[in-house]
Amino acid sequence: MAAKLPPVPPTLRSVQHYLKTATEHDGRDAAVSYYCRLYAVQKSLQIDKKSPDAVKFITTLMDHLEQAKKQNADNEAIHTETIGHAHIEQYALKLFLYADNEDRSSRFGKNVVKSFYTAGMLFDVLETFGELNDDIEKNRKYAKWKATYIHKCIKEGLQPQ
Amino acid sequence: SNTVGQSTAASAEQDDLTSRLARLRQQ
Repeated sequence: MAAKLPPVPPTLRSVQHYLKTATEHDGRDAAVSYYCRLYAVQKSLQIDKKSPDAVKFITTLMDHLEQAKKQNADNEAIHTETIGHAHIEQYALKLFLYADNEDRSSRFGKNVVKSFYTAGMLFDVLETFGELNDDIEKNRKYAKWKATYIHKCIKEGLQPQ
Repeated sequence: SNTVGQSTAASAEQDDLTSRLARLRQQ
């Protein structure tokens, strides 16, 4: 289900990445889209729940989440957060391991950058379910660092080490 | 006054967003 949202207000620009990941998963994995947007709502409420633009934006996002929950009545990962937690964690780890394997095999490409990047975003989304354990925390830092590093190497025509 | 009314309305809207999120997650 594609989301038609108003533009992200300047105060909430940092949640834009999660909304982009949500949009990329619309039609591919409804639970991933749902929890990315849920995380974006949580973060937005922490950052700015006072300015009229932010209130309008969060309200629209919330409308969308409520609708998504109704439209995915048979999706257990959306309706039961413990299942959702496991689903997002497995999905993020799968992406992370794919990228890590490609990296260790010296196969660098935009898809590796994208996989590390998305895994990093989804490790953030896991905060929805509580504090991250040490392994996830480590993977999150590593995935984000690797995405930035390989991206920089590709851009500058350097061979990642 | 109008200002008090507006700020009460804004505060109610914020509470509403927080409780809407809580309800969504509990359903």
